[in-house]
Amino acid sequence: VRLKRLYLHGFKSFATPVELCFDRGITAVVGPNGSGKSNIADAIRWALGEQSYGSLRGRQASDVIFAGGPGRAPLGMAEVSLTLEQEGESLGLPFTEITVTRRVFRDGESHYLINGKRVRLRDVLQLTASLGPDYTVIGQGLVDAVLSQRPADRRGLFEHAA
Amino acid sequence: VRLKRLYLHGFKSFATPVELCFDRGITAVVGPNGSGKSNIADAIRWALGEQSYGSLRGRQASDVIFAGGPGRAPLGMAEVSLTLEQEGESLGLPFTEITVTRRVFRDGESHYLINGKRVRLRDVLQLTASLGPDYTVIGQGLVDAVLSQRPADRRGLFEHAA
Amino acid sequence: MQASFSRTVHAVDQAFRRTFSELFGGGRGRLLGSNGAGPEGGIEIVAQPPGKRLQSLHLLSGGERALTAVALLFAILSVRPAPFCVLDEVDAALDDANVVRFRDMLHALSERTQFVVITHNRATIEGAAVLYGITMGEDGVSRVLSLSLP
Amino acid sequence: MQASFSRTVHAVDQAFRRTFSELFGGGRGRLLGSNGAGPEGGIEIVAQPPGKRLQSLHLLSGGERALTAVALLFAILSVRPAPFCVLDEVDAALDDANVVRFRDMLHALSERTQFVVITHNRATIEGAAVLYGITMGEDGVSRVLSLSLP
Ligand SMILES: Nc1ncnc2c1ncn2[C@@H]1O[C@H](COP(=O)(O)OP(=O)(O)OP(=O)(O)O)[C@@H](O)[C@H]1O
Ligand SMILES: Nc1ncnc2c1ncn2[C@@H]1O[C@H](COP(=O)(O)OP(=O)(O)OP(=O)(O)O)[C@@H](O)[C@H]1O
Ligand SMILES: [Mg+2]
Ligand SMILES: [Mg+2]
Repeated sequence: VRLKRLYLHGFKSFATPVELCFDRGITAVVGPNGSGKSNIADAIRWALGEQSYGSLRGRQASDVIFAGGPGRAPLGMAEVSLTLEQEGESLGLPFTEITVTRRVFRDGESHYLINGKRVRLRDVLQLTASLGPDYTVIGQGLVDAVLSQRPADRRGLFEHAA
Repeated sequence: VRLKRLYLHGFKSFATPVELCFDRGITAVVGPNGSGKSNIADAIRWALGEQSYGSLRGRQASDVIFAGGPGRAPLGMAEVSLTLEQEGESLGLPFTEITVTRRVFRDGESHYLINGKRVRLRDVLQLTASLGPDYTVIGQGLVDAVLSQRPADRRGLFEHAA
Repeated sequence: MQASFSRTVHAVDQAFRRTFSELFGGGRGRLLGSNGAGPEGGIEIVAQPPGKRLQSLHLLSGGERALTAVALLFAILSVRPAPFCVLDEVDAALDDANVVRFRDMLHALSERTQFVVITHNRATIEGAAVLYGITMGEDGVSRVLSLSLP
Repeated sequence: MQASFSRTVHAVDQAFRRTFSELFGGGRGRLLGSNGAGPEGGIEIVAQPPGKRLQSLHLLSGGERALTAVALLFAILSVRPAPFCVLDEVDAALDDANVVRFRDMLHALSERTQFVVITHNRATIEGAAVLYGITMGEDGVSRVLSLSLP
């Protein structure tokens, strides 16, 4: 499995649609303070089904929707799509390319889609479980959190790896 | 008042005596990871009377005493002296130079000295109260802690400044 | 007690407006008393980086949080200068442009406050008058070298 | 369940010994099961940077903590490679020598795992195949530029 594309529209500071294509090796993301780099990491976690808004630096679901800026009206929806490419059917679906899409509206309604077809959150979580969710996105300032955990709390990290 | 000299012996990784003289303006301290830079910041807080070993990254009093290294035996005592220079008597004592010394022994005994004379902790805290203790040493990774505090908890910072 | 507290908050707020917009190169910083002026009143911090709408503190980026906190510290120091202040890698999250503005303000404040700055940032090092290098030997012992400035 | 858990801990421990001493340029890292192998057993992390005696985790420096955590993450990835991994400024506390070792190991692991690395460090940027620059407009909107590598 590999990560091919990320599409954002209306997610946090990404008011206008943007697309990032990823290389097989290492992709570096750079930019000034406050430009939107960590918002990209949040977008990937969110598309993979992250349910806790606190871990996306928000307080409620609508905190991920573009809230407006100088001369820019707030948007009504946030959408993120993540395209994965697989060899064989390691993700359990008969497609070479699999696009996971998540949308949320200001009224709180949430949509999940796989290759354009509406699915339930459970289907997305089943798909992404094999990606090693605990160590897929390491947030800013959180790299050494594992050292502060109690020994018994570290089991989760290893159980996913088992 | 200004900071003139810092002397460390046996405090954390400073097994052999060292002395740093400070300039009127800005003194920069640099060095590789784990070399002992934050230990210097801890030494200054400790000499000023810091009582909480947790805020010095320790668990007990003896965590500040050099615990040994490859080919180096542990020491029995940690000592830090901080020399301040004052114009007039703003620190309430009739000396131009005032040296605050703190010692701790492995058996837990603590000594406080001002210009070589044993005093009580209360005397040291009275002397250093006017230095603005809440904002004298900003620890590594703690600069934005004030933003995470609740509004009512921020009063302390301002009361000291009042 | 209360009157002097409110006066201090007001003075620090005035200073914070200046330190914030200088460090961010624009934008607005404010300090507001909350819950009335009584003893349980708190201090609200308002931070609006340039080109952004007014938002709550938890939406700020890592670097914006560090710079807002430094602006507040520098505001307090300009109202009540402490004789000296030790800063341990407070510039770690800052980008190149913000590090330079941080260094320049540090320099201005060092007229009244001595600073001991622990840093890995070249721009911050260039602003210092004295430079100490700390090394760790194979024996686990830290040693101090007095370095000459670049 | 239990047997496969213990096997994983053992495999990650073996990998951690290697990633730790490679990233620190020496020293010893270990993972130990604590409280027996039952379901409430935990994982102890032992980190001994080069030239230091064995000590508990809370005495490590900021950079040593970050590097130990990265060594553990890379050990897990070498035992169970995830298809991709996003790292947000994990190299912020590292000094120049450690950043280079971090970048080199990232490169070796990128054979099996794709990395998206958010960083301010020039050495880390030099190790990337693709580079995106993120900018924030006056209107509070983020835009993406595809940059060519230095
Ligand atoms: N819902 C939203 N609508 C509009 N803007 C938002 C929203 N949520 C967050 N932001 C903006 O995103 C910015 C933070 O972006 P981000 O944390 O990605 O910065 P960064 O590039 O990681 O910076 P740093 O280098 O400081 O870590 C904030 O300034 C905030 O204004
Ligand atoms: N009581 C002690 N005896 C001996 N060594 C100690 C003691 N307490 C701490 N140390 C050592 O001090 C080191 C940490 O030093 P410090 O935190 O000052 O590093 P630093 O220069 O700030 O590094 P960084 O750049 O990573 O923040 C640890 O590696 C630890 O071994
Ligand atoms: Mg960030
Ligand atoms: Mg440090």
